[in-house]
Amino acid sequence: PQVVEDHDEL
Amino acid sequence: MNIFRLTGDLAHLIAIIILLHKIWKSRSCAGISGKSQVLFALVYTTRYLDLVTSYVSIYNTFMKFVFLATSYATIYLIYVKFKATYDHNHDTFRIEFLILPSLALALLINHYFNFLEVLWTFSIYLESVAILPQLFMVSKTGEAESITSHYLFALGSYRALYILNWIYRYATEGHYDLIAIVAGVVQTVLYCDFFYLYITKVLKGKKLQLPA
Repeated sequence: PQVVEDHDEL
Repeated sequence: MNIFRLTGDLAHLIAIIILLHKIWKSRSCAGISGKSQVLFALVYTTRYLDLVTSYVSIYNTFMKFVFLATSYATIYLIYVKFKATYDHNHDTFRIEFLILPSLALALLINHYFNFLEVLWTFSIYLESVAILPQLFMVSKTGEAESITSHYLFALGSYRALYILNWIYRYATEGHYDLIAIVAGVVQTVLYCDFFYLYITKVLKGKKLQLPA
């Protein structure tokens, strides 16, 4: 699993 | 998107609408911490700057505008329109003790050291403690109107549901974001004693009395 690139959560 | 995050966003939206409606209908912000609302507006402003740079979905963009608009509308009602009913004496939490450490931590612990990312990280850390002035105010006044406790229950539930969303995303996509998860757990833990009082008292029709 990779750390999130862009934040897709609110 | 999954059901946990969707219901979490819905609980978040409901909380904001409950508060806005209560202030608007009662034409009073008694018992409401303006400081917490200022912190929430700061959280959404620093987190949603990416509105201008990245597009995720129409839902994401729409909800960001709603959270920004409603948080500033709430501040306007508290500090301008119904400022005569604002309870200065009980809303005394020193929010600089929340803002500065969040900023310092965001500069130290982040995924990437760039402007937007540090601000996003700051907003995550700040959101985890943004409710403290409100909980502090309720403990100082020793009680909260039932509508305020419904607001707090919905607001606390939103991040608790997000924790389920993070578990689900890790299990299904292998996606995880430790900064959001740790801050989200802290945020939810801060509500625990309130959740206990809410379930044991408010749901039985009693008033929410906090041991002062």
